[in-house]
Amino acid sequence: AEPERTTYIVHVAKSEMPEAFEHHTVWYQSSLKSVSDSAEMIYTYDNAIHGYATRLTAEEARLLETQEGILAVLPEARYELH
Amino acid sequence: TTRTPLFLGLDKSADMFPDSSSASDVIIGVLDTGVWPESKSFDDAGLGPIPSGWKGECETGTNFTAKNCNRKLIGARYFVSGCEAMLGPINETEESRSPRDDDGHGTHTASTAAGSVVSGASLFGYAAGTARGMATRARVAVYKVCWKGGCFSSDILAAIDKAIADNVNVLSLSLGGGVADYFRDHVAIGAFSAMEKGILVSCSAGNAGPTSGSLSNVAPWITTVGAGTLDRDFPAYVSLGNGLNYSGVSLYRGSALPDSPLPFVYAGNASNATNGNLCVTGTLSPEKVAGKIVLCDRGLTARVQKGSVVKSAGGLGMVLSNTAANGEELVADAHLLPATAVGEKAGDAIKKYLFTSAKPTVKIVFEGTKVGIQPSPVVAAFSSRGPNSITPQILKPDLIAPGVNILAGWSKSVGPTGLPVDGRRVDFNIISGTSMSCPHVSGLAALIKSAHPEWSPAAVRSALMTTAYTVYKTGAKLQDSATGKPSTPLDHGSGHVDPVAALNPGLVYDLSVDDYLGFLCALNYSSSDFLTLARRKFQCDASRRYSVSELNYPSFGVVFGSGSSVVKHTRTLTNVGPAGTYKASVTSENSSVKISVEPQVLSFKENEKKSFSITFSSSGSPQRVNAFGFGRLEWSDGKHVVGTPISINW
Repeated sequence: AEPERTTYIVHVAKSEMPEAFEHHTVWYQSSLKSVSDSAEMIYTYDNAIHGYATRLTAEEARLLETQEGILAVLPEARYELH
Repeated sequence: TTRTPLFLGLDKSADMFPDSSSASDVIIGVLDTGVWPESKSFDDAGLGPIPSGWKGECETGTNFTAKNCNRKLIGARYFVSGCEAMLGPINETEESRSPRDDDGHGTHTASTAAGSVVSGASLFGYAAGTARGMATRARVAVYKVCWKGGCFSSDILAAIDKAIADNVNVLSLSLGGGVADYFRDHVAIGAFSAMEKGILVSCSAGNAGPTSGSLSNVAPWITTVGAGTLDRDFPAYVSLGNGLNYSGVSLYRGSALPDSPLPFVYAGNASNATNGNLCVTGTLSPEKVAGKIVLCDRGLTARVQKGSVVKSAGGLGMVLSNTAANGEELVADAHLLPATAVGEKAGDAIKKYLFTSAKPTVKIVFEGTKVGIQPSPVVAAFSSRGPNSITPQILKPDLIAPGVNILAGWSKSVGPTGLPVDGRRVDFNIISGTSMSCPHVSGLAALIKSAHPEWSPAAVRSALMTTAYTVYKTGAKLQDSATGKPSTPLDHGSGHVDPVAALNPGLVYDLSVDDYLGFLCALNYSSSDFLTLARRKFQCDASRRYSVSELNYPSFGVVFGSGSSVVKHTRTLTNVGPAGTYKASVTSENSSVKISVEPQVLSFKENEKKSFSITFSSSGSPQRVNAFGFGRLEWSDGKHVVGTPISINW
């Protein structure tokens, strides 16, 4: 069975972008592709955080978190109206 | 809203709030369920051009185009990718893929914060009057992040990301999640970035009260708002066949009940289900309730849902009884059938009658809208309570504002109960929650910001907190609806907001980004945590001993660790008024805690900063473990009172 995917918010240390990349979103894309062929970026963030949202398996999330420049891969949370 | 402006003194002080462009240059971003742009609350008559610094947009989508925006509603965006990634495509027969509000909640909160003046507002005649937001001249930008499936953090973060880029001045979030460390809570993370850009972030404290430690949104860079009542009610009393009457509340408007007393039955005795007393869908026996009034207990399902269940089973009306969880707090609803809500004590007495009378009968008498209700405000039982479960030394909630039975704008996609069976359509609706108190503070913060554009978010919040009141005009302490006794700083924070006083607070406890970073050092954040939360490298000073209680917060959360009997905090006050001399006075409700302030007198030139220290000495912890004591520190120059609550925990 296809391993379950969930949404993660990937926090990136933008200042650690490798020289090889022109733009941080290209870097993000490359780092994502290195752990998952199929994962897409749902959002990229630049003001609230530096990073992006994507859907990964738990194993892909764990692998991504070990990468250079990745600060945290936090699972999405659901908030309720009060 | 109607009544709240009067209750808050905004009607008397219209001239105190600048009508100049600064008042209409403040932009409030509302993250919620979107907006119903046709609501008169977003009429832009009399408003000047859109502020030049505005970078936002009015996005096009289902049933929504740029034409729906104007000089009041200057921005509208929607964020659904996170929700759809999690749950699959939204059902477009039920939800609009656009900023359009299909729920009502977002229109209610946005119009509470900054709605234009609308005369002749009411819900079926209830709460009639002129409706207006707190900041009638502020602009509104809505960011739709909540969908039928919920509000997902990836969407919320995308909205905050955009709101920062759009240049809002205040962010209003009437939503919350579970408790998580600040660097793992995406509302806290987004709010930190917003704060750095000078944006005040106001959030609802949560409706998990009166349970202790039940707060949401407790980060110190967030303004955390609890809920209190107004001096308005909608009485609908229960008249039993034994001649006794019991108070209740209701917003029912529709076909009247017969004048004669009607047969009365307890739902628990008209159902085969174990939880039949709760009037859950499909649990009532029609043959036992048809033609009768049914007594249901609160719990498990929505209050209005219970009314719908009784109506479907042939019941003529409903009496809805509080349980211990809600105590005597009465929240009015626009039920689909003649119904009233009664407190726990009344509910118990009515059940006693039901169980002892051979042929119990009842009448429900609707009395419409009553104002001048006292005591008010009372802390709402549902309002979440401190202490701050992440950092107990940061006393939360910050303050309370009106959050019970609040009338404001509504969506035309849905009825006032929100139930699918409710085909009624209204311009305004009356609902309750800290979702309602938060936009009150968001709008009031915008008012303060318009009068003091140079103030930081922390200074605006300080002004709202240090001028909040904790006693009624009679001198009696604010009451807690959950206990009927005086509330404490863990319930009401600094007290109930008083915007007129907040305009001119005298002194403020200001905070910079670096102060917050020092706070994170005290929490032993790693460099990675700093990068996650603050998007920067930050090196704590190894030679410094950081302490969370060092944060220049306008309240004191004192924690006596085991073995420590003396705790000392320092604070810095900034004079935002004329030069003056302020004297300290401190009260402690616990004789075992001595509180001293040094120096006792501070003289300020204009804009001058002065520091003081406050020392708490405990001569022994109370017998009960995890006990709380309270106190209050006030600085006064005879004209201004700069009040800060103190909570003490052993």
